[in-house]
Amino acid sequence: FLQEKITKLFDKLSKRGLLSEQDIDDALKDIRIALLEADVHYRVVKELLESVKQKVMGEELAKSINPSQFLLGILKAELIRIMGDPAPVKINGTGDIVMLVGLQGTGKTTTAVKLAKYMKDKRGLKPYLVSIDFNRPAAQEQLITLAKANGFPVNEDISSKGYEALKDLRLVSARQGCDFIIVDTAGRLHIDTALVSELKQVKETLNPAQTVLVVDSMMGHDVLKMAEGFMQGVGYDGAIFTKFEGDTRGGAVISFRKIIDKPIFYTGIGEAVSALEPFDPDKLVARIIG
Amino acid sequence: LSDRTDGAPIDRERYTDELLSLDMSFSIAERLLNEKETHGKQPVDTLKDRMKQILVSAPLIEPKCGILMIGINGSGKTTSIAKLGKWYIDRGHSVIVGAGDTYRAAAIEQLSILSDRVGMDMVKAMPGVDPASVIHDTIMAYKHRSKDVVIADTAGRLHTNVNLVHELKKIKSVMTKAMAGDKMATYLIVDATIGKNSFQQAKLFNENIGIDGIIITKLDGTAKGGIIFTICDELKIPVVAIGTGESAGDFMVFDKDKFVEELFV
Ligand SMILES: Nc1nc2c(ncn2[C@@H]2O[C@H](COP(=O)(O)OP(=O)(O)OP(=O)(O)O)[C@@H](O)[C@H]2O)c(=O)[nH]1
Ligand SMILES: Nc1nc2c(ncn2[C@@H]2O[C@H](COP(=O)(O)OP(=O)(O)OP(=O)(O)O)[C@@H](O)[C@H]2O)c(=O)[nH]1
Ligand SMILES: [Mg+2]
Ligand SMILES: [Mg+2]
Repeated sequence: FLQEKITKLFDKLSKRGLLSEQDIDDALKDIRIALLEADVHYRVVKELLESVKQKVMGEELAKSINPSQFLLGILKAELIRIMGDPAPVKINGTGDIVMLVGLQGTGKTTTAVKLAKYMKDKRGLKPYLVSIDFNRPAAQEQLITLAKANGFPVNEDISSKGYEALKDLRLVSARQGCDFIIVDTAGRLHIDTALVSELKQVKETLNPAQTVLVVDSMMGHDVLKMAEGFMQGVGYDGAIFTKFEGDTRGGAVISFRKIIDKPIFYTGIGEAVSALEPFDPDKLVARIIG
Repeated sequence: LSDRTDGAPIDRERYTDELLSLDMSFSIAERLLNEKETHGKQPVDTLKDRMKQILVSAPLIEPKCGILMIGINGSGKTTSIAKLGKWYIDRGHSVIVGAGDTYRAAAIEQLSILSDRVGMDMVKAMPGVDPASVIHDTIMAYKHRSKDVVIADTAGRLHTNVNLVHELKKIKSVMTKAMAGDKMATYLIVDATIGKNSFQQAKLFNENIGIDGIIITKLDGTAKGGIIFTICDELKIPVVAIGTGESAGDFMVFDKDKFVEELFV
């Protein structure tokens, strides 16, 4: 862990007396490698180290009693600042639509049902689920199976292979006594202009209260291109990071927050429908620093 | 990465950033760029050669054989079975698949649709049934129907989930026993968009289950899958194929020279 590395480094350095600028640069190099190994984008690492170095130089680290803790404290504060606060998905019980978008296999379909459960349990809102994934084999069946297993109303008319399912969506949902609607979409690449513009058109038709980007927490450098691509092509209000319960350091979360600056609503922490919790910035920072 | 041929030495900082952006590890990037320039050779060509030397490739297993597909959730296992199946079918072999994901919603339906499309037999059971028993029954069908290739699908799982890794060990041992001497390969499906965690996956799955080859998927996106340099360098596990799209035809045998060349523009 970074904490151990930096503490070791400074213990070694402080034996030689006062810290020089070179010593600080050595420590920053160790931090750089640790952040890169944690999958933080190299651009974000540079910006982060710049701001840490500025704060460190201005604070007379060399004279500090415990330089390693001091330096790590600055880094930690910087990371926490970047994380921002978790935010809830902004929906009311007035037929609001939440649309889930993202790359293939990130967990959209599973997260759709998790979000339904979360809103029902925490806010008493009754969800209506619908899939407009007409591409992936058995995508509709997957959402229907999950929804029914958890007692949520779901569109079961999978015969219409088009956007017929969206025509009277709010009406259908209201008729079933539902308060809000979750729309699952097919995974797609941010560079697939046809599919991205199709999604944009669907968004304009639906006018969702919230569009949520569903992201795999283990993503590497591609997170920025992907997040920027979806923002330009479709637009979204925030993200849910899935598969967060593994041993990934989650650097993609930091990169996303630093560059995109949209809130992170929740993290997926398992395959179970209950495995969704509000984004916890401290947990993520602890994975990197220790 | 810029493919310059003007003989000028490489701009270390710029090339380091470019290599890092492929999800290559810092230590390998440094190593590649710190080695002395080779005389008489374009610096970029020297870099390419060193990159190619790190990669390990191997051919796909030859029939008659069995293949166990493993990997984390959403990496592309089920879709890759369709691709692999089609690859063998195009070369005149018959393929049977086992619906070994008895857990995830509509996993069996998904594989069933793909099997019909590509022309593979499929053995399945009710959801919730022990995956090892479905795979065992699939191998029996592979033998009785004299199929050339049997491919077993498994549910996605994280390498950190002790119970699921244990389940996978059992699946593999049941499959090995059922194959009764026929060749078998375990392929790890790696999603190119994932960063350093793919190395952890390869390391832990290899330690616990044993991996014979890697298929790296989703290379049709903007991710480059540079983590395979670390996987090949440290674990010496070969890459056997790549996935380049969602259709059964979006599949290629791994060519390490081509892979490296395509990282440069
Ligand atoms: N371990 C873990 N697995 C998850 C999590 N969220 C989803 N999954 C699993 O990830 C895999 C992919 O999930 P899906 O819901 O099918 O993903 P998707 O984005 O809808 O996929 P496409 O529709 O093909 O783009 C499944 O095996 C899920 O069970 C999570 O938080 N943790
Ligand atoms: N663009 C692209 N998408 C792919 C590729 N391979 C798979 N996919 C997509 O990724 C998503 C997940 O693929 P699956 O085959 O269901 O993945 P899996 O590993 O079986 O998932 P689980 O069984 O849930 O763990 C689907 O939408 C696939 O179409 C690829 O090479 N390129
Ligand atoms: Mg889906
Ligand atoms: Mg699957």
